[in-house]
Amino acid sequence: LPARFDWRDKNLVTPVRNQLSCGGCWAFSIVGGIESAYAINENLLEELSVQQVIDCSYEDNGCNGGSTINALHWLNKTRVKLVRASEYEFKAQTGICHYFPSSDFGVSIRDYKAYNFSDIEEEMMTQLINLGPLAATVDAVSWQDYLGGIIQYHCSSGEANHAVLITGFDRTGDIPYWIVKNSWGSTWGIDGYVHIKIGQNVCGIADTVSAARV
Amino acid sequence: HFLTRYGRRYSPGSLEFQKREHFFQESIRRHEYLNSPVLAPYENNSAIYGINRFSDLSPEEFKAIYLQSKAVELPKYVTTSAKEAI
Repeated sequence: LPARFDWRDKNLVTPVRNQLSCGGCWAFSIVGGIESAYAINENLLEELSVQQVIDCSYEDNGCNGGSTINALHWLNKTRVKLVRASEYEFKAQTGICHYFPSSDFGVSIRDYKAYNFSDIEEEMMTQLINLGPLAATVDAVSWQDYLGGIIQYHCSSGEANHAVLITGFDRTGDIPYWIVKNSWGSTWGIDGYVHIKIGQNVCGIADTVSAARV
Repeated sequence: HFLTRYGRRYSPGSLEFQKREHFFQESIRRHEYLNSPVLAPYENNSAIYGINRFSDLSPEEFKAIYLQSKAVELPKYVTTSAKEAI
């Protein structure tokens, strides 16, 4: 494993978005992962529609909440093609599911992996490199006040309430950390990102980890 | 400064203003707690907590809007070496 790895360095991660007052973090998280998986395969970085997942993933509750795993299950079962974000724009509220002709551009998933990596975060690093950015759920109660730095305390495991995308890790300093993309805009945290200590499953970062294959 | 920076338009003296001011003061107390070196020994690059655009929300409001991911239990990942051992 390299000391530092970040999919952003290869320009394979889309910019940080802002979920505004919509509780759709779960959709932002998996769509971010699918965007990167597609970019890794096709060398083409496209912003895909989060609103499509919010409106159409019937196993979830749109802007009132959902789960990354339910959304991946729906995408895998239906093979729905995610269209470009510009074609199905984010409205920050749940709407009616729109359908598109199958000839239109879109990205569908072929498969997905979802595991608990608690106690084996080293293995999670390998998976990040092999599969691409990883969607994860975390306890983000203390993130209301986060400004920057590496989160090591005030964060529980086993109490997930938020979904994010892990784009890399850094073990070059005293405290190794995950590089995590959030969906609260680029003015929050470290340009929209948060750093979480590797090891000890801080914030439950390793409890629910998933990645899609496109 | 907070109101200007984050584009808040509460009328001074209104009930809403008072409520938001109360949550803001609460958040300052929370930052003191979260930054306390007793609870979280300071190390290089430790997390820092302070005023941001969520500082005029109560923790309950923050939770209701932004923390809406449902938890799911997943199987433990089995490493290759563990699989070989089995």
